[in-house]
Amino acid sequence: MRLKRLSIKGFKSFADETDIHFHENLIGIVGPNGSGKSNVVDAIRWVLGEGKKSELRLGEMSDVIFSGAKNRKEGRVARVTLSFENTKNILSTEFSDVSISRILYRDGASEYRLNNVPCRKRDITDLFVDSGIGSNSYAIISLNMVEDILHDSGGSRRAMIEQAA
Amino acid sequence: MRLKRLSIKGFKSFADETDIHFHENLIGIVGPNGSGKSNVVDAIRWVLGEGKKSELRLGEMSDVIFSGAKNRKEGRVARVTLSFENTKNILSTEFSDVSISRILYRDGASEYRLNNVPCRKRDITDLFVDSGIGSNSYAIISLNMVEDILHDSGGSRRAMIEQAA
Amino acid sequence: ASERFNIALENIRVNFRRVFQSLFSQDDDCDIVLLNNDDPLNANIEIMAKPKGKKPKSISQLSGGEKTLTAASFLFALYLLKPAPFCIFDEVDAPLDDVNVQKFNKIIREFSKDSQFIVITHNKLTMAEVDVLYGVYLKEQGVSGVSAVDFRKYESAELLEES
Amino acid sequence: ASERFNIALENIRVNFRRVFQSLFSQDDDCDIVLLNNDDPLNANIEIMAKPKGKKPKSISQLSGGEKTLTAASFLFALYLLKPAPFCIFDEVDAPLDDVNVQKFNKIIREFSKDSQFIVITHNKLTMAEVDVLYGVYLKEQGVSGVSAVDFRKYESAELLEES
Ligand SMILES: Nc1ncnc2c1ncn2[C@@H]1O[C@H](COP(=O)(O)OP(=O)(O)OP(=O)(O)O)[C@@H](O)[C@H]1O
Ligand SMILES: Nc1ncnc2c1ncn2[C@@H]1O[C@H](COP(=O)(O)OP(=O)(O)OP(=O)(O)O)[C@@H](O)[C@H]1O
Ligand SMILES: [Mg+2]
Ligand SMILES: [Mg+2]
Repeated sequence: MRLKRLSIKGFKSFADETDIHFHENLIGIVGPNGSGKSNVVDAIRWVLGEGKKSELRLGEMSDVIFSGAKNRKEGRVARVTLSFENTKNILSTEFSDVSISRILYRDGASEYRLNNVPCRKRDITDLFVDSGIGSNSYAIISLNMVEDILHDSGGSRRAMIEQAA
Repeated sequence: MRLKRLSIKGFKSFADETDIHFHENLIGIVGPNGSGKSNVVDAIRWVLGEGKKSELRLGEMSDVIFSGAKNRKEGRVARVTLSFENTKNILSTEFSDVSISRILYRDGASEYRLNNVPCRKRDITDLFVDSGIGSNSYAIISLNMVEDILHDSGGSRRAMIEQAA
Repeated sequence: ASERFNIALENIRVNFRRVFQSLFSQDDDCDIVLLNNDDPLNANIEIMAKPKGKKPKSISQLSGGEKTLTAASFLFALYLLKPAPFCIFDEVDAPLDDVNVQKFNKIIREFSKDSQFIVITHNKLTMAEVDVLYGVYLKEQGVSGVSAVDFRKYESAELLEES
Repeated sequence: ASERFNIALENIRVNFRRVFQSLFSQDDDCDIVLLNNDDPLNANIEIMAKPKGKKPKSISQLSGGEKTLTAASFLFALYLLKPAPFCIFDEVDAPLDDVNVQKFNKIIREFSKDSQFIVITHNKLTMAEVDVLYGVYLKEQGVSGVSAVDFRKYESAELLEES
């Protein structure tokens, strides 16, 4: 499987439609403090089905939607789409090009999509089940998780080993 | 008050007598990971009377004593001395040169000294009472305290404000 | 006692806003608020930060670097109220980008006119800013030693370690 | 189920020691231990690390950088057992000195032959190591944008920001 593109709109500080292409194998993301780098990571965790507010640094789940700025009204909807090629048939689907989306409206309505067709959250998480990827897998790591991994708070270590087993 | 010298022997990874002089006002400490930089900070907190194991990254209080290495036997005693000039009479003592020491023996015997004369822990903490300096004051900060300061765990924020009031 | 505390808190609030705006920018806002005001000695002290007019609902929405700058602003506000004779910072500059490291160092340089500052760092900008550098190293396995270092040599010394 | 778990754990242990010794040195030792072995599915999994023959009694005595390298060794050990198609590291290199950043980046470069790695960093050594750099910036107050960046320009871009 190869990541192709991440497309974000109305998610956290990304008010406008923003795309990141993943043509290369080793990709660096840089930028000043507070510019939105970790929000990109949150967008990927979110579209993979992350349900815990604390893992996404949120007070409420609705805080993922752009909350406005000096010259901008708050957003009405947050949408993230992650598209990839299913090389090596890692994902349990026959499509060669796959895209997953997650959408949340201000009124609380939420939606998952697989290749732009509405689906359940389970359909997304089942897709990745044996790949080692998941919203809280060993593959998405922030610096503040180092203490958790070493002190194994909440059995996170065992959960990670089971993902890799 | 001006710091003059820190002298460490047998404290954590400082098996041999080691001195750091503080002639300048802005002093940088550098070195590879695991070389002993944060142990210097722990030595200063310890000599100022720090009593909590967690603040010094210890399992047991006796873990401050050099625990040995490939070619070295474990130490028998840990000793830290901090000496300074009492300029501006910040410290409540008539001496112009002051040094405080803390000593811990393997058998558990411990000792504080003020200008090399044995004294109680209180005599040391009383010295600094109005200076803003203390083992857990706002003046000694590690990166991992940032979360505590912002989330005010354990009322650390109020304690810091009271130290400055 | 609560009178003294309230005056101190008010001073800290004023200092906090001043320092915060010098680390962030004039458009940024912050505040220190006492929750349930009626009993100041036991009330919770909340820190609010709103960098660049953003509407963060709480501190936890700030980025890693913004959190560090907010905490630093609070500590500097305490220092301004009662300047401690010496301060120690252990890798507090690690989450900061170059621009914020330089702002942070500027404030420390300013404060070091009255007090001594000891800064532990891996950041080259900070190393270049201090008056003297001490290098801590392992003189043999598991045993630490200290020696004064010339910054220019340090750059190559660490790479020497690699060879 | 517990059979599979035990085999996986054994593999991870072997990988962990190999990666740990490449990040630290051959004299370093580490282990993953199951406490109260009789019930593997519920036993606690302890990580032990003993860099440079030191006798740390527990993980909490390690330094900031040593803790990060130990955690990274564990994660890389999991990756070696089942290589995830992509991995993301958010400022994991921040506590590391230059020598360890280069060792860390060497491993990621190696793994990026089979998987995609996304690394968020403020460290110039890491920026110089990647295939492509994306810069995230505030296109207007509170609103993020992304654009591809040339590393050489980035160095001066951040200082441009200061002017
Ligand atoms: N729903 C939202 N609407 C608008 N802005 C938001 C929203 N949620 C978070 N933010 C803003 O996003 C910013 C944080 O971005 P992020 O954590 O990605 O920064 P970063 O680039 O990782 O910075 P650092 O280098 O300091 O880690 C904060 O300033 C926060 O106010
Ligand atoms: N009692 C002791 N005897 C011997 N060594 C000890 C003792 N206590 C701690 N150490 C060692 O000191 C080392 C930690 O040093 P320290 O935390 O000061 O590193 P550091 O220079 O701050 O590194 P970093 O840059 O990673 O933060 C550890 O490797 C630990 O094993
Ligand atoms: Mg971040
Ligand atoms: Mg340290």
